[in-house]
Amino acid sequence: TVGAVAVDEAGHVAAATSTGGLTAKRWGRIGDSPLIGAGTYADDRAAAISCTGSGEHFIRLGLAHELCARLRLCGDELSIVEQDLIAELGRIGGKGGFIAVTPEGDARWAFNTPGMYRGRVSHDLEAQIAIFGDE
Amino acid sequence: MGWTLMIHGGAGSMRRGQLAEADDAAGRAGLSAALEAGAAILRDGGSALDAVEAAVKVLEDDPAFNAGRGSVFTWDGRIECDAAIMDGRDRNAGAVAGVTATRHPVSLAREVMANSAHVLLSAAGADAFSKEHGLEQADQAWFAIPERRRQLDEMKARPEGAFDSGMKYG
Repeated sequence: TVGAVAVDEAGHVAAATSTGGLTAKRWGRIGDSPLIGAGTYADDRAAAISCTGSGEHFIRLGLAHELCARLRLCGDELSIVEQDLIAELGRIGGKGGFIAVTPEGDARWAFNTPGMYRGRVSHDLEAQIAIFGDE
Repeated sequence: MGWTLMIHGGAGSMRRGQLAEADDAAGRAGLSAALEAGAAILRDGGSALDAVEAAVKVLEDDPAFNAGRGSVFTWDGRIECDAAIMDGRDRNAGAVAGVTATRHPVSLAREVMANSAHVLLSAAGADAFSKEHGLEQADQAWFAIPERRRQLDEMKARPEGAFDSGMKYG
């Protein structure tokens, strides 16, 4: 699975996710990536988020929408919400992570796997690339 | 107000010292290319929507990642892709599931968002919509790469391992 989130000069956010799914998937199995609110969500009142991992768990949590709702309705910081949701994901046996950015430019990634292919760049931050959890 | 772009190429069991050097280099090169594709749009004052589509298209074309060209095989040895895109300005969204013949599934998702009354189209219907709307088509051979075929064969050789229990590749 691959994904991107962005906030532009005008403060608008957007998210996109694309995947080949799971090797040997059967019976028309679909994961979270194409389900709006599960693996992909964007709302200028909250954030843009793109997820990757064990899709069934992201679907059950409605994780992408849950993150945006927490920011919008509870006024929580992204740094708090992302940790809460990764912990929640782990509690139901899920594995994976997500990237998220707010209209104010708060940009974070979170994951509970050993690694995640990830990168970020800003108007005022050089491009950063990482794969392993300790980078 | 500045701009920011973030990307991911999937989370998993990649550990330092276990990932082959060639795969490490290929992954980093692909991520860099995707960041640059999206940043170029944002740097010029372009929209977040255009930037995320551009970055994901680069990753869809890169066999190092599980999407588009790097997609995995189904049990039956076919390639099926899923994608979604969403615009924070008005919460407009488009998505496709189980599509088999569009080179850039994220662009098909955007076409669904921009030029249909729907949010999610799937399978043969979504493939037909793609053709009718002139998106670039690609045959199964474009998506099929040997390493993904090997992974499928490995999983099918383990009859006890139901397709999801291993969650090994994807």
